[in-house]
Amino acid sequence: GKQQGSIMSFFKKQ
Amino acid sequence: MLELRLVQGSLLKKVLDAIKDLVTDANFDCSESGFSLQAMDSSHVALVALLLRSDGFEHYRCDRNLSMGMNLTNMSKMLKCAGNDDIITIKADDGGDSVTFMFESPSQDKVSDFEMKLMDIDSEHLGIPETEYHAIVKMPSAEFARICRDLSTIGDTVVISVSKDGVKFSTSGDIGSANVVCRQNNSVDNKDNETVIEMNEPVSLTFALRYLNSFTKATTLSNTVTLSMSKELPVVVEYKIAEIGHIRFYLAPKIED
Repeated sequence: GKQQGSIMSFFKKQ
Repeated sequence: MLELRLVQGSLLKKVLDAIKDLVTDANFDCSESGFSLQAMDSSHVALVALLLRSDGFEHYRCDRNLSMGMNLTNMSKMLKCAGNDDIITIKADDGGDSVTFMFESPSQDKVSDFEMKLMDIDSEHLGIPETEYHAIVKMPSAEFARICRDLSTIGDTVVISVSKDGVKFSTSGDIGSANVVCRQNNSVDNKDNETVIEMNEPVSLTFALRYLNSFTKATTLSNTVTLSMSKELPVVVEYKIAEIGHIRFYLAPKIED
């Protein structure tokens, strides 16, 4: 099935 | 010293209504360019970015950059005490531990001030890269809200697919399945009723409906909503805030293991 990813895996900490 | 006077105070009330269920605590950042916020929901699946540009305020004074940690539930309680036609002024001192919301009735015969304690919030500011999106759909915000609400009675997730035929919202659950297709249309009378699809390549992404439903609390801010999508990237759900800025929600897609 599909898993919910975290938004933090797309946008990096500044 | 910070002093921001917003004639259309109801906008700030609506902004809080739109984000307070998604985010509990957040830092409001104030700079020369505007009043902004970036925050994630507690499970780090969605991110909200708000910008109210300084030129949208009747009076905007921000002597130096200031970050003010606020509990959004408490802030919302205070803003609910402002009338819909009230002018709202946000005031704070540099290094102070509180913020004051001043409400003025349109006829200036009633002035209230509410002081709220600030809090220290450890928040991580994320860099959102500039992206060329594969597909951008602009549609009436009420229509988008209706679709998300309807589909969430059938299933938990929605597949949003953009093709040359239009944008399709699909879900399935225990009781059955549903598809809603919106085709591009051009409304001569009212641009707000248009569905406009810009597509470089077809894209199909899966999202949790409960987050999209939460985003649609911003529907009162704008007659239209824009969905920007690229393969395997978060969708951007954007509501423009008349003449002053925007609220953008980013939602991570559900991805195959």
